[in-house]
Amino acid sequence: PASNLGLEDIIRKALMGNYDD
Amino acid sequence: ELTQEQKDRLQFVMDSYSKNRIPQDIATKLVLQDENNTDENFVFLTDMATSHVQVLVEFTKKLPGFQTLDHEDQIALLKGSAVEAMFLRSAELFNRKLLEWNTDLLEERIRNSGISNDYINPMFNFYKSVGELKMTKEEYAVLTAVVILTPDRQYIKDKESVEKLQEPFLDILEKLCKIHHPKNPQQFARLLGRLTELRTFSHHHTEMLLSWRVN
Repeated sequence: PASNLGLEDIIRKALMGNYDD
Repeated sequence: ELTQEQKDRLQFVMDSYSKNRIPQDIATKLVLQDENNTDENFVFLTDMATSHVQVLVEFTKKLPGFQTLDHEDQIALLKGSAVEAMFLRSAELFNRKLLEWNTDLLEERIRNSGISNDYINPMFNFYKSVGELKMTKEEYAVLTAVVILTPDRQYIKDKESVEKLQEPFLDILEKLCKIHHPKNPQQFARLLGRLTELRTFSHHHTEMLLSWRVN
């Protein structure tokens, strides 16, 4: 779940357009 | 007056800022969930914070020149500004009643989420002090761009390139303040003053998350 991801993980994924998590 | 180039830049950023919304399913959760317990509010707020960051990244990607920056500098800028941009956006939502839902309900959920009042009260005071500036939507959007493109964030390698991207937004913001608040020559200085206040939130936020996790 998103709540287990750190800020940097969320940013890296979003920069790559990856929103699966 | 804004130059044609500044008008075009502002229009471009406003188009992207208008799409800057928390997804409807998260908004719906707020309205539909009757149960108002601390655990659920915790999950709700973490979901909302995640959405905030994702929407912020989409907005940032479209800031002119951002994609030309070094990839690790892009991440450093976003990491350094996410919390500040989030508080600024929250201030806008609360003050301009942009939420289709009741802000009182949201305030109640925030107050009942296990976060200490020592952190929550300064946050609502900040919303109030931002509200007193009567900022327009353009001012919020451009100030957000200024926050994101702050050159002196930690781990930035090429500060000069970031500075070059931030400057045009500072120029636009200064003009917007003069145009929208002709009777208040201090508006621009006050907006920049709020940025200093925002920085203290970034620091408090880290402490707050730690105490929240422990609880």
